Amino acid sequence: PHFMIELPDKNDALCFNINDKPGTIFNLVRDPVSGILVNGQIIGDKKIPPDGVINTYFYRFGITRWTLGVRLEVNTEFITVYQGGERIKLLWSAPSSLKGPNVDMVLTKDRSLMVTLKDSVKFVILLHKVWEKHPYHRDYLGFYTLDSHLLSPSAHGLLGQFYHGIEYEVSDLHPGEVPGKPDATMFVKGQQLNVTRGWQRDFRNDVKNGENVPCWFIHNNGTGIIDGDASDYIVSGLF
Amino acid sequence: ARLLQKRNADVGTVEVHSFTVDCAVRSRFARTIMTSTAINKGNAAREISFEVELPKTAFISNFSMEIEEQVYVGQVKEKEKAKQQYDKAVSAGKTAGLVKASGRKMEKFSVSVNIASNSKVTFVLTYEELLQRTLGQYEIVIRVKPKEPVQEFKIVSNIFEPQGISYIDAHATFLTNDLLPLVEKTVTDKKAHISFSPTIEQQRKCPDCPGTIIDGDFIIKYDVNRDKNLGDIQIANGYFVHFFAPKDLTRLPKNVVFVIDRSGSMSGTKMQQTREAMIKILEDLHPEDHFGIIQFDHSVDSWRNSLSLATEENISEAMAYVKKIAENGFTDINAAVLKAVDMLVTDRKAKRLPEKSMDMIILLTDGDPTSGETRVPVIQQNVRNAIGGNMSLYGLGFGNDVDYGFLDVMSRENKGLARRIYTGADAALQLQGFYDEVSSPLLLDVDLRYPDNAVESLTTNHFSQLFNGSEIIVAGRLTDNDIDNFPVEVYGQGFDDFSEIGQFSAVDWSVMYPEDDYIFGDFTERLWAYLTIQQLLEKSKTGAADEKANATAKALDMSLQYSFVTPLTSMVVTKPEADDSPMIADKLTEEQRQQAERSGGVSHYRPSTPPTYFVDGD
Repeated sequence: PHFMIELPDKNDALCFNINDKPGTIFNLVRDPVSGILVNGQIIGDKKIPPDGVINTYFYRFGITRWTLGVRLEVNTEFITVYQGGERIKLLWSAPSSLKGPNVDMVLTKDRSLMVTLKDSVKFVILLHKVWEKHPYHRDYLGFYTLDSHLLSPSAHGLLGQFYHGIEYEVSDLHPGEVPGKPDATMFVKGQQLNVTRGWQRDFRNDVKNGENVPCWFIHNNGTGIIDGDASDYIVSGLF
Repeated sequence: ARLLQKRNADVGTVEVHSFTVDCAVRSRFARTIMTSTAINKGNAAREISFEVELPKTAFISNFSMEIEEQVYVGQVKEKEKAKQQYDKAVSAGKTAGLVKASGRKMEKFSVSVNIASNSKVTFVLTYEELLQRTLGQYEIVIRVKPKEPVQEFKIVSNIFEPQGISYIDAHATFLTNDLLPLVEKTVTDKKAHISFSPTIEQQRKCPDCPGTIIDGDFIIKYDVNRDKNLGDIQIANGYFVHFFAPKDLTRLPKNVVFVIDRSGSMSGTKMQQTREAMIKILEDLHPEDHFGIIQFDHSVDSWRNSLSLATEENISEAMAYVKKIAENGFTDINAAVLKAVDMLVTDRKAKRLPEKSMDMIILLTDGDPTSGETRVPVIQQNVRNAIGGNMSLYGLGFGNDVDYGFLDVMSRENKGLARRIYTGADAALQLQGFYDEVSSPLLLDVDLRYPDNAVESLTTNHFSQLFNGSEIIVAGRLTDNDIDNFPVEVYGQGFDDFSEIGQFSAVDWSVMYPEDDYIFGDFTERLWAYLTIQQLLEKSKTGAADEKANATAKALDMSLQYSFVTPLTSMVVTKPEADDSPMIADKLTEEQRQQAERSGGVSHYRPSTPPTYFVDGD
C-alpha cells in the first residue's frame, strides 16, 4: 500500500510504500488520550504476477475508540460496528447511514464508508472492487483521514505520527533512474534521504482512476521519514 | 454467602457454634434475624467473617457484634455524612464493602472481625421487608450457605395473618429425602409455624466428610383468605394498613403492543430467548385481547399497522412473524415506543378496541438508545407527552448493558414499571413470568378512600391498575387511636365497575392471638414506614425537581428515624480494632450495578488546517 501525507501549508506531499508479508497487521493510528486505535491488515495478490512482484494492499481495518466502547471492523465484504454492547453488520452492497451518540457513518454502496468518531477523528474508507475473475488482483481498501485536529499530540502510528505535521527541506534536485521522476535530497528528522519526485493517486473523487497527486517518494518502506522502521508498527491483532 | 468462614488456613481453630434464622411475619411484614456465634479456639487471634444474604427488597435495620461481652452496634447515618466521616471506607460514588449484589434476588452482607484466642463472637443481623403478593402468593426466601456443618443450625418462621392462611408451603433447594421430614409445619387458621433444624450429623454430606449439604434457599410460600371484596384493614398502635385484593373479579381485556429490540447486541441467545418467550406469550393471549408487534433497531417495523384480535389465526400469523425476527443495527427506542403509542391511539380513535379495556406497551430492550433521538430526557418527555397518562408502559431491560435507570423512570412516569431480565438459560421464563404478572388486569384507576379527619400520613391511595394475583396495600396513621368504626370506600374501573363502601373496627389482638398478642407491637407502624419510604424513593426519581428533592428529604428523615438502610443511608459498623476504619453497609440500587459498566472519553482540541493523510493501493 502507498501512504500519502498531504501538506497543504507547503503545497506539497510526501509518500512512501510499506510492504510486508500478506497477513501482516500494521498500526496506522494510536492516540492514547482519545483512545483511538486504527490497525490494518494487508493481503497479497492471488498468485505471483509475471513480473514477480507481489503487491500488497489493505483489506481489513480495525478501528477502536476504547474509551467510548466503539469498535469497527471494515473488510472488503462487510462492516461490523460494535457500540455500547451492540453489534451491527453492514454490507458494502447496501447503502445506509447510521447516527449514534459516539459514531456516525455513511455508507455509499460498493464505494465508500465515511466515519465520524465523535470529538476525535473523521475518516473515509474506500472500497476498490476488482473484477472478480482477475487472475492476480483482488478487492482492497483505502483509508483516508479527513479530520484529525481533535486528536492529541500523543497520536502516533504509520499515519498518526504525521498528524502533527513534519518539517523537511528538499534540495539537490537531479535526474533519477526513471525519466521524468527526478531524485533529490531531503533533510528530515536529522537525516539526509534520497527521495524521488513522483506521484500517487488519491481515489476519493474517482475511485476507479484516481487523481495524481505529486509527492516526494521516500524509498525503503519510508525509512527515515517514519519514526523507527516499518516493522516497529507491526501488531499482533486487529484490535 | 459463607457463614462464619475462617480466612486462615489452620482449620479447626474456629468453631462455628450456632446459626439461627428467625423470621417473623405479621400481616405481610417480615422481620428476619440472623444470628451466628463462633469461638476462636486457637492460640492466636483469628479473623472471622460473617457472610449472609438478604433479599434485595429488604432493608437492613440492625446489626451487632458481641465480643467479650462488649456489644458493637451498627448505626444508621445519612449516606453523605457517613461518606465524609469515613472517607477511607467509602470512596465517592461507590458502595462500601459490606453489601454486595448477589444474583438476581439477593444481596450479600459480609463483615469480618479479629477475635482473640479463646474468645467468642456473636453476630446478629436484622432485616425487614414487606412481602409482595405475586401471582397469588407471598414468598419468603431465606438463603443459607454455611461452609461447614454447624452445631446448632435452625430456621424458624412464625407467620401471623389475621385474615387467615389459605395455604402454605415450605421447601428448600437443598432438601433431600432424609432432610424432608425435618421441615416441621404447624398451621392453624391465622398462624403458621415452620421450623427446620438438622443436627450436625444430618448436615454432613456423608459421615466424617467435610462440607455440608445445607446450601441454598429455604422458601416459604403462602396466601391468605380473601373473604371481603373490600379487603382487610388492620389497626394497631395508632397505625392502620389496608390490604386490597378482591377475588372473583372478571379480568379486563387488554390491548398490548410488544416492542421488541432487534438491535445487533440482541444477537444470539438473547434474540433466540426473546423469540421463544414471545411464542409462549402469544399462545397465552386471551381471545378477547388485542395485540400488536413492533420490532426495531435503527429502523422500526410493525407486524401490522393496527392491533389484531387474538384469534387463533392471528396468533398463528404473529408467531410466524416473531420466528423471523433477526438482529441487526442500532437502537432507536424513541421512534419504536412512539410508533406503539400511535398504534394504540389510532385504534382507540377508530373504535377498533373495546371501550372497557386496558392499553399497554411492553418494551423489551437490551441497550442504551443509540440511534435517532438518543437524549434520554428528551425520549422520556416524548413518550410521556405521547402517552398522556392513557396507557401503561412496561420496560424490560435485558442483560447487563441496559440503561435500567432510563427504563425505570420512563416506565414509572407512564403507569408502569421496569424489570431486569437477566441473561441466562431461563431468560425466556423470566419474560413469560413478567408477562403473567401483568397479563390479567382486573381494575383500572383504583381509589381507596378513608376519612380525612381520621387519617394522616397516608401512603399512595390511588393506583393505575390492579392485576390478578397482586395486592394493593395502603397504610396510614390514625389521628384517633380509639376509632370504633373506620369507614372505607374503594372505587375502580373494571369489566364491571367496582364500588364498595364498608366499615372496619380495630381487632382486639389479645382475643385473636391470646398467646401472642404482643407480637404485633410496632409491626404496623414499621410496615407503614417501609411502604412510605419505598414510595418516596420512587417519587424521588420522577417529577419536578422540587418534588424530587422533597421526596428525597422525607425518605431520608424516615430512613434515619426508623433505622432502615435505604439508598439514602448507610450503616456504620465500628470494629473493636482501634486503628481500623469503621465499615459501612449501603443499600444497592440497580443503577449502581450499571454504573460500573459505563465509561467516558476525553478528547483534545488542537486547531489546525486539516490535511489528508491516507493509505491506499494502486
